[in-house]
Amino acid sequence: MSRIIAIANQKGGVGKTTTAINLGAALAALEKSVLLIDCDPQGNATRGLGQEAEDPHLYQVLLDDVPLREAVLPTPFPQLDLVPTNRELVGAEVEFVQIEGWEHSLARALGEVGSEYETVLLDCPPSLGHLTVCSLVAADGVLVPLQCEYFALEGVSELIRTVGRVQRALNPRLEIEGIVLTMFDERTNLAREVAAEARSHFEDRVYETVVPRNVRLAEAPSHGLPILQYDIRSRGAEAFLALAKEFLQKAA
Amino acid sequence: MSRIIAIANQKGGVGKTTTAINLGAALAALEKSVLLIDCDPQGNATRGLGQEAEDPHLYQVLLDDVPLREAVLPTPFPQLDLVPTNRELVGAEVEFVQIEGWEHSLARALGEVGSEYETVLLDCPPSLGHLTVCSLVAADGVLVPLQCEYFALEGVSELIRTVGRVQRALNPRLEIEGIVLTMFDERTNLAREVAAEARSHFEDRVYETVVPRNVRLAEAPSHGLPILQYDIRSRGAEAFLALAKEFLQKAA
Ligand SMILES: Nc1ncnc2c1ncn2[C@@H]1O[C@H](COP(=O)(O)OP(=O)(O)OP(=O)(O)O)[C@@H](O)[C@H]1O
Ligand SMILES: Nc1ncnc2c1ncn2[C@@H]1O[C@H](COP(=O)(O)OP(=O)(O)OP(=O)(O)O)[C@@H](O)[C@H]1O
Ligand SMILES: [Mg+2]
Ligand SMILES: [Mg+2]
Repeated sequence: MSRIIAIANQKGGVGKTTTAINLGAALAALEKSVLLIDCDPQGNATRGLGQEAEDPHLYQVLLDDVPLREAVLPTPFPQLDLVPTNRELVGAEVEFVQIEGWEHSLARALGEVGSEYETVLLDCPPSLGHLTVCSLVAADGVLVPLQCEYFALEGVSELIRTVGRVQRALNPRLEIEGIVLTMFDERTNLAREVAAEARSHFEDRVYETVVPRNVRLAEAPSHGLPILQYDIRSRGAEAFLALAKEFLQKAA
Repeated sequence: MSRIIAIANQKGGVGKTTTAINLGAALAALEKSVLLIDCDPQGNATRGLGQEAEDPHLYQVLLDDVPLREAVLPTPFPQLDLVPTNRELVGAEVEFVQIEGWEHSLARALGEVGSEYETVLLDCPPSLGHLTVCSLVAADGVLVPLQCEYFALEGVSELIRTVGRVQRALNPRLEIEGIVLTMFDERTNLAREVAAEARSHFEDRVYETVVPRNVRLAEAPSHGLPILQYDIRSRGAEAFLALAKEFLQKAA
């Protein structure tokens, strides 16, 4: 049973890419096959896995009808494949408007390739523009990383409204997969207050697992490694293993 | 002598809004008049100053030709005025493509209002889309907040390339005002390594002043206050006062 999950939040720097890479790698470590698609022109998920996007990458799949299978790269991490991207994908934001039914281009491209993986993760850019909408149309669920800080909490309701609009107009099966609290620093009142507010507001849609602020998570991508491979003893690695297990339980 | 400065970086969560609000408030505290324009549909600079965007706000200025002066709000902080915004500004990203010369719409709107302030600060969204391009066309300089982490350093060269393109095609006076290192945590090797790399790569374009990671900076916006008013004794307040002084020295 394959599930396609968009990792989205228009607020910048809340841990979307860190969640995509490390939840992906943790699911792969638990022997669940994963395809990670980098839908952000920044290409951070690509770089964070130590890869480079050569042609064809996601841009050519969405705009030149190259079959997705041709853009899939194996990674050094078993059970984890990647569709990379680079700056060229910026062009999609503008060129999409000329294409009839652009919203469905990723869903179409995924076609039967998606069902060859148990989980497909889509790392979204920090906006609610065309690339994020395209990912939401292709997805079964949305995983929302929520940084435990003020501005991040402000923006979540807008994201939930956008998900509702996409669900009604373009993708009826889309649901909120869950909200994961990220960069939680237990030494600060701010983090505890934001976490408490998020739990009271979104209730059981918030995962039990909380990802702590842990510098090892910020160091790992500079070595092209997920946290499990970079430092298995770190609190970051522990958190993403726990999140992967909770994710699988919820999806069961 | 009035200067218009865009605060931009397509990487999300690097401290653009925090820099816009607190550099603005620090310049105002040094008796320099400041107009802060919230060019990000998230409206974080608006909320962070405790304000709400009622009509007319930036959207109506850019798309309905409402004079900018009518959208200017005084703030509780002397010498600091604000042009607020809200989610409606998202519409500008899409509607701009139908308007001839949209790139110059903010530059035109600023007209002579800009020269009534010693500094105009433009808080940009986390992308290199229409709203950021529009801000770069209106600006004399770009201030780049650079978070001392791996992904953030990756993206700076792309931003500098975009600035170069805008300078050549649309705004010949645009220059790099400076790069400010943000969220610097002196306890981590990562921050020291990224800072050293940024200084060796960008040399004297990097401000001497470094903004440390300081939870008081993340708490202040939930009270609708700049750091100087929220906690003048904090390291965040100290850093932004020093940055304001260095900013004024460099501009002299
Ligand atoms: N739990 C954590 N502890 C410490 N650092 C973290 C944590 N999660 C993410 N980071 C770091 O914080 C920064 C922002 O995270 P990341 O890039 O994953 O966010 P994002 O939401 O994908 O950003 P963007 O909006 O630009 O796509 C990165 O430098 C990352 O390494
Ligand atoms: N020096 C700092 N120390 C601690 N927290 C900080 C610091 N600077 C910013 N923050 C916090 O980090 C988060 C990201 O900062 P901010 O929102 O200013 O970044 P941004 O670049 O404007 O984000 P976006 O890309 O979404 O516009 C916010 O919660 C902010 O309060
Ligand atoms: Mg990202
Ligand atoms: Mg911002």
